[in-house]
Amino acid sequence: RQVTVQRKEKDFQGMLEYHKEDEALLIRNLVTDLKPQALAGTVPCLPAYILYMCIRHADYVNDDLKVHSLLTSTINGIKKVLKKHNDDFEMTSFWLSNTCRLLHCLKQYSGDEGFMTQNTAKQNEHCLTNFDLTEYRQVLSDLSIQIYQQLIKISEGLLQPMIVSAMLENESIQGLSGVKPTGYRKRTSSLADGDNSYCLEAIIRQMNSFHTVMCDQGLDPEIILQVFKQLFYMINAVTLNNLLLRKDVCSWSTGMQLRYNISQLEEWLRGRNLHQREVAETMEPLIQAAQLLQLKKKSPEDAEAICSLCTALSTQQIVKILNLYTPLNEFEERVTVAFIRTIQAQLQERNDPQHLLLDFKHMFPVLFPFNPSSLTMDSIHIPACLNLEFLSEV
Amino acid sequence: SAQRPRPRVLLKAPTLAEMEEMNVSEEEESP
Repeated sequence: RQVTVQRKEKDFQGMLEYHKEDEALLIRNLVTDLKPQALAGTVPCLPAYILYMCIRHADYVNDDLKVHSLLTSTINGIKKVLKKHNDDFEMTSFWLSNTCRLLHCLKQYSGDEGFMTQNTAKQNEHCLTNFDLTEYRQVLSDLSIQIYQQLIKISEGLLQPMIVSAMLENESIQGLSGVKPTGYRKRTSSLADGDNSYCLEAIIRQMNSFHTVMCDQGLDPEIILQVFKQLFYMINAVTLNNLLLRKDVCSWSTGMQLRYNISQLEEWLRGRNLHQREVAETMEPLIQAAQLLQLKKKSPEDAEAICSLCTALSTQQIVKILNLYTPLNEFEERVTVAFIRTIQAQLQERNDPQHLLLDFKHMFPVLFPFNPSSLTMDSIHIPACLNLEFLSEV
Repeated sequence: SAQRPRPRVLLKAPTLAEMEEMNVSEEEESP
């Protein structure tokens, strides 16, 4: 991408001055009326850097009221945009990136040595001189959590309708439909309003879109990873819950298709460099459920193999899947009661949770690790499309 | 060293919820 960073102006010290009466215009043009697409090709998180340069000038002239007022208007402006665009992934991701970047700037240039270890000498010259904005950092951190939660809600809302049909119902392995259990009508997943079936490709396309937007907007990689950990957890939970409630999908062939689908998702994670332990681990219960459907379920040795393999599934879940398991044809036997009792006996010492279904709305706590920028304020150029001519470079 | 002394004056900030309340009451006051 083209990055519009100019060579530094000779006398520009990386501060931006404005008259107090222009504050509302600044917030309107830079926050409430801004369309993220207008900044394509510019430095990611440009609004955050511009706001920091304005804060820095107010700090430089020791005007605490101006700092208070600008930060309060900024925060209220961001909240207003988020409320107006509460189903817009791109807008929400854009303001998460910028709020986090502003928070990083307030740390990086706080004068606190703990946050300055990676600063260049030039960047150290751009630190705040008069005010300690620790309390505002807390407000921005709380705001970032709110925005993150909105982002997860939007992305889950887009993905959730696809999950059951893409993970459990769609048959992409050729010839597998011939070995499905007989006697079950093909079901549509949740809604009964016509064709709402999705293939795995639809989930992958949607996740590609999320990932591209977040990367382009300069969202911190650690946060992107947490978004996908959350989304993969939801895919796991929704799929496993359906498997635990539907006899027609508890079969060898669904197990095979499911394992293939999970491996496609893992491949996607690897391709996007997101295949970290904490993300991949969220899929473990589903991987084990798919393997459980495929394993032999007859001898004591089979029982032992199942018990040692299914460590991420509770006893209740293992027993439920075995009870629901549907033979493919008349040559395959049902799982016997005796076999299920053997499994229960072997697992009785496990201290398993008592609930059968997973809480698919569970949210992992989010963390925003400090991520200083290598950009120097005096290298940042303000594009004309922002209509901020009233800002003076100092 | 190019490092500057640590900023000294702590600017007190309202919480996010307090900010929202202030913002709502300002909007109510305006015609």
